[in-house]
Amino acid sequence: LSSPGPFEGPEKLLEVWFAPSPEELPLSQGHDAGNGAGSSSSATAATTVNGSGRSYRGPTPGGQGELKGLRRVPREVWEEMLDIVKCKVLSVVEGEEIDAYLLSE
Amino acid sequence: SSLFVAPHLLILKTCGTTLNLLGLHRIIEIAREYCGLTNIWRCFYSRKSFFFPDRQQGPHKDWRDEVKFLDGIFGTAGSAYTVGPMNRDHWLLSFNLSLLHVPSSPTISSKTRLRYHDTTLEILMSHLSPAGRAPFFLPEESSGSGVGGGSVASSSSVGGHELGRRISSELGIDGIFPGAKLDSFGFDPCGYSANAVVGTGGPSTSPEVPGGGYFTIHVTPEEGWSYASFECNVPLPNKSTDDRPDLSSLIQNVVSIFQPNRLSITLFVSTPSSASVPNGDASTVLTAASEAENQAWRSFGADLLGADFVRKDRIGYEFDGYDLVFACFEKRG
Repeated sequence: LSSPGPFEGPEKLLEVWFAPSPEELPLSQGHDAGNGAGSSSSATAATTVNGSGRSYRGPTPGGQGELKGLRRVPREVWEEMLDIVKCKVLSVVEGEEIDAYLLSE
Repeated sequence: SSLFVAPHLLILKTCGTTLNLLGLHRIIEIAREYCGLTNIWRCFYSRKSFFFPDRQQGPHKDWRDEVKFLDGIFGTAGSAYTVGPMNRDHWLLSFNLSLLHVPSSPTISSKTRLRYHDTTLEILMSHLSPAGRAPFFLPEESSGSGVGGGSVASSSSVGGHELGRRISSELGIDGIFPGAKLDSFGFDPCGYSANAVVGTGGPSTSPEVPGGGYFTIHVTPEEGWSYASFECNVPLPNKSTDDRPDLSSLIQNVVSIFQPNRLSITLFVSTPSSASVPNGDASTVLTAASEAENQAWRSFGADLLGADFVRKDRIGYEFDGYDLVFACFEKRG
């Protein structure tokens, strides 16, 4: 993971927004699925998990700890994607609405 | 580097010689396989000009290659921009507003679209002062060997997370947003990264700024190519509260921590796309967006950072679905 010579500080920033899946959309007009980024519908307590060991919490409909959308993806799957990018996960913070992965490099 | 994952949003911010864009194909696959998300609503890719472009690999060797890569995924409907002075600190942006796989594309409801309202602040700082760089070096007695902008410490007596915590506390980074859940790391022999998630707010949070968000910081402190970045999407009040600073106060605080000699500031404010929002909701979102943009334009005034800095540029862009305010400053002398 060491980087010999000058290190490039300026980052590449990729931001991808997905539309809700058909299953998340309202069955009737006027009823909203409530899964948008910025929604406060998933009020899970913030927890920190350092190093390895964040377990996959699958969807439990109606449950308090239900994770939605991309947050349901297991850490190992993101790690596989990050291998392509050449980054490793150092730690993870889970917030009410967003998960934050701190990476090497 | 950092990865942020929200139900319908993924942000990947990577430095060094990482292959950021090469992860995009897999991201799209993962979203489809695990979440049934088959439609990309919008995609942004941006970066500042590299210090060492010759060291980059893959599509990152050249801005044209990066745009070509994105065009290969989204088609040629995207737009690419160069913002700021080309001979100094220009900033590059490519964005695509589209729905991939349109045949199965559902209609996004108006309420969901309102929740996608987004304001993102980015402060990119370079030429940090010696005092601004010093806290980001591992203490000599703890440092392992090595050069470069930071590896994961294995020989240091202080763990990376503990070092990060100390730096965050010493510099007041842990107080930028009181109550934020902060995760930081100090690298060996130098460098620092931090992620923070900010809650939706307790009773004392002003009702005018509901919603949480994140902020992230990355620092490469070595002389000659020192650099620090701060990015944040936490909704900010018009006037600072005990919980949250206003826009000007936040920028001033960040600049005082990292002490750059040069910096650029960008603020993105989402607006209703001309093709996507019914009139009834557009007025609500437009009002919020234009207020944020006007506030940013005013906040990026020549006196934002006091008499020590001179503002070199202030530029406003209106895109379809987003407005951007860009400004860059240099320290006098």
